[in-house]
Amino acid sequence: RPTMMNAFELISTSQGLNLGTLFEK
Amino acid sequence: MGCYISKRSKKLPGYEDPTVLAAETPFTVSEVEALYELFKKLSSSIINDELIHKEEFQLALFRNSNKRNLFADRIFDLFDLKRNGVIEFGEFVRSLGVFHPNAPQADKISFAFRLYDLRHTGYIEREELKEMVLALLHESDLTISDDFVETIVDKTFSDADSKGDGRIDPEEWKDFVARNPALLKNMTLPYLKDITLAFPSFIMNSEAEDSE
Repeated sequence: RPTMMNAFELISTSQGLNLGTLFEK
Repeated sequence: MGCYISKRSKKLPGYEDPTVLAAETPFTVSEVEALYELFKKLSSSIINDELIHKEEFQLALFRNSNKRNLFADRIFDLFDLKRNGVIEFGEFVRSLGVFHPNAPQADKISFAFRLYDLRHTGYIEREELKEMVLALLHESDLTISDDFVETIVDKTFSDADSKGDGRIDPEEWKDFVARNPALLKNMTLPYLKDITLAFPSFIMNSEAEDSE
């Protein structure tokens, strides 16, 4: 049975939370 | 750009002594100086005033200064410790310190909680969680039925809200994150360990002897 997706896990994929982008040249 | 310009710009308001910032964060003095190079780049992308404006933050994150995003707004607001609408250098370093691989886990847990507590009530409420899920779906151009969104939110809430009072408090959040460590993945930026390699030009501008 597939595990139900955790809502916070879904949210944490937001591009707005990916601060690694700040370090890209 | 030569050293004269760099040293003069360090006297601008908002600049803070790297040794003070290094003492308060997981960064070394050299790393704070390297972060200053990144800060200068971000804070001059639209208005060259050594302050990161919301549009500059959006430009760095999305390559688009007009792209509104709920989560980017929340991050910006949390970085803006003085709540004056801009991110100063000291605020930038102190806030990024939480994302350092060596920062205390408790700081990351607390930052993520404040991030998701959209209305600053001290709790993550069901409505807030649903709003964030809908924002993520909108951002990703995903279409999921409202019934399924309700199901995801209900399931998450039943897992996280162990006291069953309809809201997630900081203690429940801490327990929930301990059971789901993947939730803190984006609270750590491996780049911060190599920041002096990413922005080596700080060496040319360094004023302080490194403490390490």
